[in-house]
Amino acid sequence: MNIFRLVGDLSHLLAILLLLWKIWKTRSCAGVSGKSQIMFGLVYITRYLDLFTNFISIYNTTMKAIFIAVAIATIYLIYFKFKATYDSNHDTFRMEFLIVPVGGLAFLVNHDFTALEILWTFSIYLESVAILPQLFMISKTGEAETITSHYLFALGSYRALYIVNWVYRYYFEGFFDLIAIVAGCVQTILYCDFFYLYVTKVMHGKKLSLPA
Amino acid sequence: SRYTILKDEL
Repeated sequence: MNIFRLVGDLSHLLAILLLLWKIWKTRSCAGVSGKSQIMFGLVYITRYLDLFTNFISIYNTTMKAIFIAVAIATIYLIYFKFKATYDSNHDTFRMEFLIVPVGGLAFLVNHDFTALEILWTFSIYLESVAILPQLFMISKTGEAETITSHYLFALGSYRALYIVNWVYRYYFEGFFDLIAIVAGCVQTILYCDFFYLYVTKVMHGKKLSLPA
Repeated sequence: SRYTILKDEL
């Protein structure tokens, strides 16, 4: 465990808790893409199946369990408890356009042709694109609430820190995982445009809105 | 395998 990964994980945790808290506190999930949240839920469930097969550390097990629980709670709030506030007519990204190609790719490009490994690979690929419905929704409505922007910023920071972590691990531990690194870089690139808007607008106290 | 699989990461 290095500092980049720890801060990255904490940033990831902060992001998902922030989103859950915002929905709970405002009793509304307006502006939040339920489709992105379903895909993140799928990411955690398919990746953390190893909770049942091997033990790494208390930290690892706890974080995995929290991620799965928070993801399921978020999906529940969006699709059940606060369904009336869900902005479904702006959340129009087709999930199958991501899940089907990503599933195909996981079958073709993986480390080992076993069920757990293919599901792990699927989750890595899916995570890299799971935020697209959320970004698409923001581009459709032309704006995002400030807390949603903070959520995206914390989530993007986690990805960026993971890249630094991989550079560190490559140099100091000789570890690298090509699948995780390529997918992680793709994912981070998707946040770049958003990062720019966040720094130029939200950090100066303005709401994130896109130029008309 | 040829790659080190970082299963300890989240």
